[in-house]
Amino acid sequence: KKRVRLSEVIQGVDQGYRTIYAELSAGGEGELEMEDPSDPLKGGLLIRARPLGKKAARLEQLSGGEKSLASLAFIFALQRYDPSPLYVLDEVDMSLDGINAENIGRMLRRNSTKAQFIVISLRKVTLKWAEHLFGVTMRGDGMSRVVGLRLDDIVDVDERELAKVA
Amino acid sequence: KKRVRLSEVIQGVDQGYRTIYAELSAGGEGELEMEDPSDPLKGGLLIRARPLGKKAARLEQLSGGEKSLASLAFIFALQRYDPSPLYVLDEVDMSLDGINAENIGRMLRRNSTKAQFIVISLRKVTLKWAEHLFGVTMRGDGMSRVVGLRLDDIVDVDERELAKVA
Amino acid sequence: MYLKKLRLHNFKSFAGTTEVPFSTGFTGVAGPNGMGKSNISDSILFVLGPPSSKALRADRLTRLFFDGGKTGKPATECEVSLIFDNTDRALAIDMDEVEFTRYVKLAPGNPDGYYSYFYVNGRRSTQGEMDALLSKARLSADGYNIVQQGEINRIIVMSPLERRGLLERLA
Amino acid sequence: MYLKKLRLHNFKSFAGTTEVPFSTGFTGVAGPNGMGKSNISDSILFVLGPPSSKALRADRLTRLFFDGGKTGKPATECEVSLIFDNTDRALAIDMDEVEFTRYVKLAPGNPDGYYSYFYVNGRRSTQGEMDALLSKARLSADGYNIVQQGEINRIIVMSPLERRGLLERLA
Ligand SMILES: Nc1ncnc2c1ncn2[C@@H]1O[C@H](COP(=O)(O)OP(=O)(O)OP(=O)(O)O)[C@@H](O)[C@H]1O
Ligand SMILES: Nc1ncnc2c1ncn2[C@@H]1O[C@H](COP(=O)(O)OP(=O)(O)OP(=O)(O)O)[C@@H](O)[C@H]1O
Ligand SMILES: [Mg+2]
Ligand SMILES: [Mg+2]
Repeated sequence: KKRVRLSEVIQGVDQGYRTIYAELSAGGEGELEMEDPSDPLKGGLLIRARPLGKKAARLEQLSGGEKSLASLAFIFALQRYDPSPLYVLDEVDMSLDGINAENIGRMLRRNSTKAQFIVISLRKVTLKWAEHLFGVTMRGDGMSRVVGLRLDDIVDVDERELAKVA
Repeated sequence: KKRVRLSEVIQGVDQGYRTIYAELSAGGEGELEMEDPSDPLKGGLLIRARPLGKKAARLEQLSGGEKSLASLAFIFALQRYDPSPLYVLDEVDMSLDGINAENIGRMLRRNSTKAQFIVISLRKVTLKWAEHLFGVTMRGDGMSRVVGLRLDDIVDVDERELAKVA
Repeated sequence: MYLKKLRLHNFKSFAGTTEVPFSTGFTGVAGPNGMGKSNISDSILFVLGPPSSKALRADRLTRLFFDGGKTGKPATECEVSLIFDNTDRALAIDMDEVEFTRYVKLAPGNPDGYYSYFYVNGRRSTQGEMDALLSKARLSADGYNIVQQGEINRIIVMSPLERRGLLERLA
Repeated sequence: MYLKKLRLHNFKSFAGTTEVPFSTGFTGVAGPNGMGKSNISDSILFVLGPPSSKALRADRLTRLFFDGGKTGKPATECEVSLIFDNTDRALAIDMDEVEFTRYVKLAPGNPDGYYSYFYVNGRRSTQGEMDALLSKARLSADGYNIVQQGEINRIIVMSPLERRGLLERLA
């Protein structure tokens, strides 16, 4: 019945989350846990994330980038267990340093064999992993336009190239 | 009395905000406005921001980067009217594209003749405007350390550093 | 299945009609601040997501009509279509292509001030029928497959009960 | 006046004693995720800001003690000192240098479980005395001169009354 089914789902997503978080955090440990292990319908679902080399800490103490990594691991774990055909992610790399953003870009590329990913980003380290690239621009008349871009168009998206596209 | 003083402060900060927002938005228009112009102690303080080439819109419709620009213009306007000796800004460039982040970096450098700015950032376009640079690091034992950095240490924080690790 | 085309008509900063062709796999969307990138994800939510405008940074649905730009007159309607390749029949419709459309039109006579209609392959559809189709194909916007700007850390910040709710939808 | 040195002792991820010398002008703080950058701004707020720990991502003050790292024992106290150059006498103290210190120590006997003491140039000071000194020098943390990670857009999102409150403090 409902309890058994939910329990299976939680275990399934937890399996994926453990693996994916370990990979994204380069050796950290994460897991999902029921507040009430005896009854999944009683308590809520806890999420744990312990970055490499650190003692377990409360979630709120984690840094902005560490929280994003755990969130992304959770999303990828949901996808692994029960994939959606389409993911639309808007600036999910906003708090990530260059290395973590690169790893997310690589994982998005890997996972996009099984689902379609539309990813909005300002970061070239993320965008360079895309197979297709669109630029959204406005010419000073308040009307948005979408243009096809090639990777070299944004190879320096943090600098002069943005002015050319805009 | 209290009403007159508050009215002066609002007018003073508004003056600065109009100028600074126009500069940061490269020609947009912003202003502060009392909900009740006849009595500053009755209503609250509204903030308006209309980016270049666009019709005036409700604040919530603005993009993430546009909201940050307006917020930063407000902070600089507060500084212009009544400077604090110390500003500590943590990832205020998080939503800004490369060009806007560069402009904020330049304005921070300009305003730092009159106040001390400690600015945490992941973006080299912002950090390159700093006069002094610290790196915060951890060696895998969970203990933070602060090291002096030179600009070339992070000149390719989105690239060369990544290649070393990846 | 995959989204093969997005059509926007007078939706937020997209004046007139804009068609965006998509491919399978990983598509990146780039561009300076304020150009309309998040408005594109708003347009997808407009069709697949909850009917209210709050998630789309608009206090009412009529705020979603293109506002006319600096000097023009505001539009009085907007429409977004999502055209999916359905060759794998992930959607329970026997068609290789399925188009979901939402159309909102100014109607000062109406209590809310507008009409809001949903269509599947051109035929009027209730929100309930759409939800049934979408959720069976795992396309509804409630499973954390659509993450809006600034929302990525919500999974960490949300209450344990809310987080359990995300998994209950898979059960 | 300017902050010339920050001293952290067992504060969050800063084990033992760390001294950071600052200069006038624009200092950038860089580094990968999770290294302790925001913990530095937390340490400044710990001394200059509201006494509660909530703004510092800690549910209680004792959570701010260095936790011992992977294998060590947690600290039972922490201290942060802000040393300001006061040659311009922006602070109403006739000294070229002014040091503000906050010291929190585990005290299981106490109702909250800890002591929290403030010092100015080594002498015990009440929060009220500190606030008076700081606000006259425009150094209090309530004027939007300290912007935490993720908070930059609060000015836009806050209510008009709250925004007016920011300017009332300058009046
Ligand atoms: N109904 C409308 N008509 C015209 N323009 C609109 C309408 N609604 C919103 N806009 C404009 O769309 C712009 C925001 O677009 P959007 O949020 O998609 O930007 P973005 O590309 O995501 O930028 P960022 O990188 O800063 O997040 C705003 O300038 C806003 O004024
Ligand atoms: N009391 C404590 N003892 C030891 N470590 C702690 C303590 N409190 C917090 N931390 C650790 O500090 C780290 C967060 O540091 P901080 O928020 O300063 O990172 P950051 O450099 O700002 O990263 P980001 O770029 O992601 O924002 C977390 O990993 C957290 O576990
Ligand atoms: Mg956006
Ligand atoms: Mg941080």
